[in-house]
Amino acid sequence: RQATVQRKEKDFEGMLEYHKEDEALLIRMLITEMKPQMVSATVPCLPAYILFMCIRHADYINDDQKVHSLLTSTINAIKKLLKKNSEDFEMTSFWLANTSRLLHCLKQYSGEETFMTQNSPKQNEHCLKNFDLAEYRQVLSDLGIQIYQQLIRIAENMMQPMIVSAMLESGSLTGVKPLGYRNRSSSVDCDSGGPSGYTLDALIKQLSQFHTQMSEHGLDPEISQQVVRQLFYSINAVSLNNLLLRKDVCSWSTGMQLRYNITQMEEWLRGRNLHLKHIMSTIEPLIQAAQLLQVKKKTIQDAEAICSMCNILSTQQIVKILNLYTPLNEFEERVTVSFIRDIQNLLQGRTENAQLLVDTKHTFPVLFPYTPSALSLETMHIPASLNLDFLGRV
Amino acid sequence: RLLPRPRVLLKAPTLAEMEEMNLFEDEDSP
Repeated sequence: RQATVQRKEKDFEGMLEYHKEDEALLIRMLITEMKPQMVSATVPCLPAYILFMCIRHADYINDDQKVHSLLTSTINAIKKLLKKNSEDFEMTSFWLANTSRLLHCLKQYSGEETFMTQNSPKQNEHCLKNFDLAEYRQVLSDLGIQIYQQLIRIAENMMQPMIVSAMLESGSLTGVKPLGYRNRSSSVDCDSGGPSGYTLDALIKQLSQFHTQMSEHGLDPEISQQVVRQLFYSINAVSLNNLLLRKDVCSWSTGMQLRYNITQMEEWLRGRNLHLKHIMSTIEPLIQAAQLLQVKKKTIQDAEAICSMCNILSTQQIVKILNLYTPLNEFEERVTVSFIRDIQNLLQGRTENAQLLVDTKHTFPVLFPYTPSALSLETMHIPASLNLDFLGRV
Repeated sequence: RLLPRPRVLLKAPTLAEMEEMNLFEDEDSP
C-alpha cells in the first residue's frame, strides 16, 4: 500500500493572501466566470468561504482599503451577474446561497459575542481582528433580499403556465387523459378553454427540481423553505382565482381532483422534510374551495356545515363558487337561490377581506436566520481546477 | 493575555447608494 504524505495543515490559519492587483482576477474566477457545477463536488458555498478567507487576511494585515475594495467588488460582481442571469434559477439560487453564507461568515467571525455562542475555540481564534464590518453585513443582507426576490420571480414565471392545467384541468381521477408535458403557456387567461397540457406530475417535478438545486447549492433549509412556501402561495392564488372565474371548473369532479392533487403536494412536502403546517396553511383556501365543491348543498344544515368549514374563504368567494357550481349530470341539482341566501344570512357580520380575487403578487417577507457553520476554515481545500493558485495560504 | 483592541467600523455605502453611483452598470452593455 502506497504511503501518502499528508501535508501538515497545522500552520495554516485559514486565511488567503493575494496581491491587490489580483483582486480583479479573483473576482473573475470566483464570481463572474464561476459555474455552480465547478464547485459541486466541494463544500457547499465554497466561493463564499474563499472570499471570507481573503477578507480575513486583509483584516489581519490591517488594510482597510483592501477590505473595502474586495467587498465592494464582490457585491458589484454579484449584482452584475444576477442582472445577466435574470431568468436563470440555478445561478440565482447559487448566489443566494453564497451571499447568505458570506453574510453568516461575517457574523460568525465578527467577534461579537451574540454570534459566537456556537463557535469552536479554533473558530473564535479566527475572528476578525481589526475591522467591524456591520455596515457591510447590512449591504449583504439587502443584496440577499434582492436575490431572493429574483429567485421567486423566476420560479413563479416558470410555474405560471403549469398551475391551472396541473391543478384544475388535467386529471388522473376524472377520466381525463393527462396530456403530458407539452410546452404551452397560456393558463393565466381564464377563458382560454382547454388544458395547456401540464399534469400535476410536471408541476411536482418542477418543484422538485427547484428544491434539489437549492439544497445542492447549500442554501439554508430555512430559506428554501420560504421559497417553497411562497410558491405554494402562488399555486393557491392562481388556482383559486381561476376557480372563482370559470364555470367549467366549478364542479364536483374538479373538487375531487383538486383534493387529490393537494394530497399529492402534501406528500411531496413530507418526502422532502419540509415544514408541513407552515407551508400547507398557504394552500388552505384552495382546500376549502375543493371541499365546498364536494359537499352537499341543499339543506340549512348543509349551509351551516359549509359556513363552519369555509372559515378562510370570504362570503363573496363562497357565494361566487356556489353560483358558478355546475352539476355534472341530470342527477345532480343546481345550487338554489334560497340556499345561497341562507349562506349569506349565516355569514352576515363576519369581518373579512372584501376582495373576490386573491392577490397573486403578495410576497411574504423573507427572513435570513443566522446559521453558523461547523466547518473549520483551516481545513478548507481549494481545487486546482478553480485556477486560484495566485492565492497564498496563510 | 492581551485584551483584543476594539474593531474599527468600516463605513459602507448602502446598496441603494451603490445603485445611485451606477456601480452595477455593465460596461459591456451599449
